[in-house]
Amino acid sequence: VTGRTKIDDELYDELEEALISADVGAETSIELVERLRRKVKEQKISDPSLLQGLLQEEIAAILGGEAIPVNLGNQPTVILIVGVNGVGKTTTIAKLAHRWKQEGRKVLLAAGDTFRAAAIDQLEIWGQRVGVEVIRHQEGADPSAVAFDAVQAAKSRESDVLIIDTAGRLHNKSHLMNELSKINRVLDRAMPGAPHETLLVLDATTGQNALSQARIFGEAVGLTGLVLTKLDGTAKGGVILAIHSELQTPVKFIGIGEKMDDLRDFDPGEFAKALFG
Amino acid sequence: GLAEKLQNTLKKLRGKGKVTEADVAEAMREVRMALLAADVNLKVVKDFVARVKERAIGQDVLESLTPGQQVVKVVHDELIQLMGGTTSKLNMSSKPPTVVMLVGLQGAGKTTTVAKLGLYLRKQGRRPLLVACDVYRPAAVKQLQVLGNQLDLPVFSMGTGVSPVDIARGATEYAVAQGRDVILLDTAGRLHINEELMDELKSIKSTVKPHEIMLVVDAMTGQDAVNVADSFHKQLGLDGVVLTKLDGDARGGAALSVKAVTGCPIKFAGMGEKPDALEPFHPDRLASRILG
Ligand SMILES: Nc1nc2c(ncn2[C@@H]2O[C@H](COP(=O)(O)OP(=O)(O)OP(=O)(O)O)[C@@H](O)[C@H]2O)c(=O)[nH]1
Ligand SMILES: Nc1nc2c(ncn2[C@@H]2O[C@H](COP(=O)(O)OP(=O)(O)OP(=O)(O)O)[C@@H](O)[C@H]2O)c(=O)[nH]1
Ligand SMILES: [Mg+2]
Ligand SMILES: [Mg+2]
Repeated sequence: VTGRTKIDDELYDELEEALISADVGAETSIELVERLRRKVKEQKISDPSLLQGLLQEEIAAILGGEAIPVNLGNQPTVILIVGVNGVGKTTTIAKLAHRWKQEGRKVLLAAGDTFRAAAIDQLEIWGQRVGVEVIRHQEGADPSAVAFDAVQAAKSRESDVLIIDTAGRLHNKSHLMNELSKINRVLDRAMPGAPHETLLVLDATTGQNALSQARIFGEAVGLTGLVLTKLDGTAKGGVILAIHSELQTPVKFIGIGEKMDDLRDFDPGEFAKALFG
Repeated sequence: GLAEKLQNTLKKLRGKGKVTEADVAEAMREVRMALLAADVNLKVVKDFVARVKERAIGQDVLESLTPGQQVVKVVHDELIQLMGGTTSKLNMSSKPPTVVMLVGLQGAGKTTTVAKLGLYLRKQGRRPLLVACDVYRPAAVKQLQVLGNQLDLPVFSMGTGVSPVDIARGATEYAVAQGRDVILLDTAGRLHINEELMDELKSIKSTVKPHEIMLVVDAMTGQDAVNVADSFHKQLGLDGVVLTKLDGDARGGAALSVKAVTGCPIKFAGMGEKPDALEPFHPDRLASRILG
């Protein structure tokens, strides 16, 4: 989108295609470029080299000026981590635990995936590496029981943060979404107001299905934020624009690798720029 | 779905006598939007729509009493053509053991698919050996061992302190000694842009010379599917693809993108988390799913 001498349909098409290629989605991309056209007309802009920057500004503005941080004001703050299979929930929990431990907080983890092979082992290894305790039951145990037990443990240990891992699940499986709703209710029963944060983990390589994931998980448990993982790959995660405009769910963190410090706060400006990278 | 949209778009043309180029252009916009919404890659969509348009302005559509139906048929036929036939055959070696290597991005479903393939092959009378070549992810070896245990399938592992290349080599020697005739290598998830890890795969390939290298792709993958498939194919040479998590509601356009850019057949579909949730891939079913 460089080296152009005039603003023409071809330039707008190119910008629209860059957005589509970044998984922004056809409808949203068309809408964004329409808005840009109007702005260019209103402001009588004639320099084509300005357009990509204007589009980036528009996108950053839509995503909200600054990141909304996780509220760590409760004792303990209970955080529920949810999402479909393989997106990076367990690894993200390790990263969050590491960050908050570095900040001097007392962190406790709960091995709420009692279903998948070696899921508990995986979180326990991370717990050892990060230096935090993991509450666990046996494989096949009721995840709600683990959640309840973990809240009691967090209270008695005076933990600052309790992060609860859950099994990956596809949102079109109602019995699994019901299981998640039950975990949510049990947490509130164990500590009124819990969970204080519910983060949906989304894989940046996912296409338009991420919007359905956000809608349905939101209906099942209510989301306070998103974590967008695997942004160290070539996928751009553009679908979060549609999620933001429809559901207003903010991205709070991004995952940029597989190590415990590969976590960053979400930066709308950086994200908007990277869409065209 | 798209079929309905196209019928509606072109229904208003009935009795007009002749479908114009503008009418076809509008129908092609519908096709483009539907395929993009289904996560088919933009470049693949453009090529596809160009081919459909060529046929859509042909005689059998323009002179039809039901042009909408004709265009739907053209789209469906072109999708089937692009996806290719059903081929769930693995390249078997004339001299056992056959070596199958599964590769792909992080979290795509490789480890689970290795276990599923083991069960599938045993039901076909084979003697598979599952091999734990992921020495990086916490408890990855244990994950495969637990699955192998559940299915009463042997798992070869050398722990996490040995290189995946040595593990693969050790596994082939073990397979020969134990009379296992298919080796299924589970590798660590990796990015196609990670040179070091892609070199590791090339190294495994040159050491044990797999007869079948399959890329495992998540059915909900978006536009990036083309970059990933193209890169893995160029660097390793793929024999087939497994599309996982088709029990979800993602439209699965990534399948079209992967097939279009690599030419490799999608051989299997992952239809759930349980070990028996693996089926031969049916291109016609995916075509209907994409059309919506
Ligand atoms: N490159 C990259 N890989 C990641 C990132 N986050 C997680 N992963 C990898 O993605 C894979 C899946 O991560 P998990 O944490 O097991 O995902 P999960 O959502 O807990 O998976 P299930 O519990 O099976 O649903 C692992 O190989 C992780 O190392 C990231 O930000 N970048
Ligand atoms: N619903 C569903 N889940 C699946 C399917 N295949 C795999 N999974 C789940 O997806 C998640 C990731 O599967 P893994 O087998 O660990 O993926 P992987 O590619 O080995 O992951 P890495 O080794 O970290 O790269 C797990 O929760 C699996 O149970 C499928 O066909 N359907
Ligand atoms: Mg997990
Ligand atoms: Mg694995």
